[in-house]
Amino acid sequence: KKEVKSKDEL
Amino acid sequence: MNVFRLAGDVSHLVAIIILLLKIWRSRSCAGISGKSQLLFALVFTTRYLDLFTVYISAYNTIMKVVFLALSYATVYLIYMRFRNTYDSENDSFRVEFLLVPVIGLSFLEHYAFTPMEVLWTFSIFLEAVAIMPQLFMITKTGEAESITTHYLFFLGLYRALYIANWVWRYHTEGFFDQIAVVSGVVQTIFYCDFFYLYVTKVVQGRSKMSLP
Repeated sequence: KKEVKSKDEL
Repeated sequence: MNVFRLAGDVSHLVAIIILLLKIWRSRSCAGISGKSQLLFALVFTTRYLDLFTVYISAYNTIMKVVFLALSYATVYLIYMRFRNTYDSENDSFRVEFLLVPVIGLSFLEHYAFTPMEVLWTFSIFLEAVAIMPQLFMITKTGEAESITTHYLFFLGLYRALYIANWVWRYHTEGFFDQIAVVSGVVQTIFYCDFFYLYVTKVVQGRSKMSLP
């Protein structure tokens, strides 16, 4: 299962 | 945060400000694709919904708000304030040809099937192709004012710097965001042809970029 990435990039 | 990422964000900001100032100072949006700018406003809107759900950093929040505000200001200038200068005749790219595949792809490929994640993925895919109406317009009219090409240069530079940022992050922290990286690379490729023309025509002192 794919992991939700942290969205620190713009 | 690393130097590539910061330089990338600054390039992105510079690009947006160049475009906004060009329209404001010349009181005209001639040669600018309103459709591309509408798509970018949609990109920021769907990507930054997390402004309401998670706090990452002051930098992150401020930049998101600035990008949103500037993109809406650009759309306002093109479609409302200087609408009479908008070249709708040549801004004839069929946006549905981008939106339909991008919506479809974001339903197929995402990190989680939740509204926020699908909309984030949609924004990533849409950003990759959002410049196409602008590039199409330049191809159609066969020329672009140098200020418009500076805008495109900084937008392309931002993408290239983000790739450097991902290479850096992969090596230093093992970070790899497949969706962002793949569509980011695709997006950067769209600028390659333009970069070549920019360096050979605009940098060498022509006021306008004419296509060969």
